[in-house]
Amino acid sequence: IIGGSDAPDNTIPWQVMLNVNQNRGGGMVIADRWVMTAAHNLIDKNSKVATEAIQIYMGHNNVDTILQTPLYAASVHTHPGYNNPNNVDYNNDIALIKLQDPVTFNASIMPICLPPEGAAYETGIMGLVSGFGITKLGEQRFALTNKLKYVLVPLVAEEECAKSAVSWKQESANIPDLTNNMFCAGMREGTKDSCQGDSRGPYALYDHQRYWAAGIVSWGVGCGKKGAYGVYTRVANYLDWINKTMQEN
Amino acid sequence: SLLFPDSKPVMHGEVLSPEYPQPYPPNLQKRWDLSVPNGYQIRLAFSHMDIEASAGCYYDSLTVLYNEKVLAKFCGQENSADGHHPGNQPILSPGNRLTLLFQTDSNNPEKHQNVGFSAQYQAIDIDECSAPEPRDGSDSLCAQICLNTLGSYICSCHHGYELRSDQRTCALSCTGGIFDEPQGHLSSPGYPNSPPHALSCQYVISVDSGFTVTLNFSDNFHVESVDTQQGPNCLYHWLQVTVPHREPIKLCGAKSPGVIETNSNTVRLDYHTDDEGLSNGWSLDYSTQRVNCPPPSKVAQGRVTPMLAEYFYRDYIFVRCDQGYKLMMDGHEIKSFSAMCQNNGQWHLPLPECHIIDCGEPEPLLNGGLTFLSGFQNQYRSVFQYHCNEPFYSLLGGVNVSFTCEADRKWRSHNDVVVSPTCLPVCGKPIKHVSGIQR
Repeated sequence: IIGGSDAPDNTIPWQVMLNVNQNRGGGMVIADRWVMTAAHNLIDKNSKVATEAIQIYMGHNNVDTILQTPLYAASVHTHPGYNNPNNVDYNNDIALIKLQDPVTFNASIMPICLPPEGAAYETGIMGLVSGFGITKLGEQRFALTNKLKYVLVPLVAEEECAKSAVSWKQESANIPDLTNNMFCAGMREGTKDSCQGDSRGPYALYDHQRYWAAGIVSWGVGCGKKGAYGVYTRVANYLDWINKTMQEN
Repeated sequence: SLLFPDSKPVMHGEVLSPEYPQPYPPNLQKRWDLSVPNGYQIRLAFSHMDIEASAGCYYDSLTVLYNEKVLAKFCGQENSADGHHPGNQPILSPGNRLTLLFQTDSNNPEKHQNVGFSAQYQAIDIDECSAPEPRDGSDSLCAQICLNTLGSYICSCHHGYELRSDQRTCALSCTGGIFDEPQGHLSSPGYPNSPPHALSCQYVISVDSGFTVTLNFSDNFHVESVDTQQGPNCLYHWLQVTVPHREPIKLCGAKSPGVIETNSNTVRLDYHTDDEGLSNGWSLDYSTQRVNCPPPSKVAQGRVTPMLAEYFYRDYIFVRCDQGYKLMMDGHEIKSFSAMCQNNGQWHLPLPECHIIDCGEPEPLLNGGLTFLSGFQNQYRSVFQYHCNEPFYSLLGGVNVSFTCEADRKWRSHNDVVVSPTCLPVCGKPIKHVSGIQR
């Protein structure tokens, strides 16, 4: 999390830290047996990673502590529309992991709500993105945090994000396309953003006294750069698939 | 001959004159020997008679004989004044045999062809007992009691006597009488007349062990007593009443003992007289009553049925518990209870107890718990309420429902629901918030 703060205990109880093949990422608790995350990194060379390669952590804000109580995956369900062999197509970047054992909720572990019917993604509304990812960027130097960080970033209008994407493509090849299943969030001037290590984690909106999972940290061009917004999976588009997958499994 | 070895006794039959209903031939001498079993006599009735009439039935005749003695001689027609015919009157034989002899002469009247006769006979039981006493001083059929039977009779004797081997006369015998009917009558030999001297009679009344015997002596009681300084004494004549496990009672005098409740199912009466003195004896009716069982005590939280003023041998009682209570006996639950009053005056089972039922531990609620609102834990009418571990879980539907332990031993809500509710996770509501918008 670039430009964020340490999350006090029990403030983001749905936060999950995922290690997939030793790569740190995020996720969010949505039910006592289910973690929602992104599909990328869960598919390796067109096939799902083995459940044994996945370690799941939750309930603490400190990496040293959270690592003491790993949970394990029973099954992985990536969205059937996710097809990204060359890392240029992040459409349908969503996945569900079923836990081997259910968790009991308390102050430190609590599910985040799924998007309500007809959820509104209003431009400018501040969303809470959190993770254990990179916190500082330097010329040759990155800093990975051991503490859960969060930052509030506004939801960006689709037109503005699309405009930015055009400029990204001018600067660099192999920039993924934006689709309707994505939205952008971040500061025009940079400074506040999610980054490497936060990927697959939650972007939460607060409405009617509840946090709901509006987005999943998906991809971006750099982190915290001026005019480079973070791109998130638009969870509200996947309610049917989420409910169906959980019911069938 | 008086014996007819070839004739087989039958109970009824018919006799027809030769060639009847055609005219009978001349020069006939036809004989029929009728017999029925011993103890029966023959009743012979003519349905038609048409034999040539003559004075004294001189020419043609039908003669009826018993033991070759002529009982009657018939001729003529039943509607005619000529001859001698029986009409509708049947003939009764003195014994079990009868002979008919039909004789005709050589001539028959030319104008009228006589057809003879048709007759039916049947065996009639002889009531030997109604025969008058013989006047010749010989013995009557039975010395005491005569009982007619079909084809015979039997003799019997009054109580206190037994039939001798001659099957006719009776000898005094008053020992070994056992009375096992629920009620009866017995009396001393010859009662109310004075019996022979030196009697030693024994009577035993023995009924089922669940009954007790009550003796009811008639007023006419007379057993010789001897006046002594200590008062009347049953010295030479007595009637002794013996009940098991109790002192025997000797009775004598002229005053009836009236009613004696023995409280036993067995009573022995010994009647003794010596060679002298005079006792006219006694008689009594005995009856039996079922033994009593004690009234059952009350059962707390239960009911004993039926409620009767008294309980007797073979009566049943049942115990039912009030709603919410169960029958317990010897620490075990029983489905039903009944007990019978035994012949010893005791109930065959002790009364059970009624214990309050228990619905067992309520189903635990995942991510929740329960709180008892009233009653002793798990017992009938106890009430509890489920709750979820708030604020992380909330009850499905959001309404707290109370469960009550009902009589069917199930925890039920007011809506008759038996299943426990569900605790749903609360989403998106952390107990602490990140510092949001700050200036």
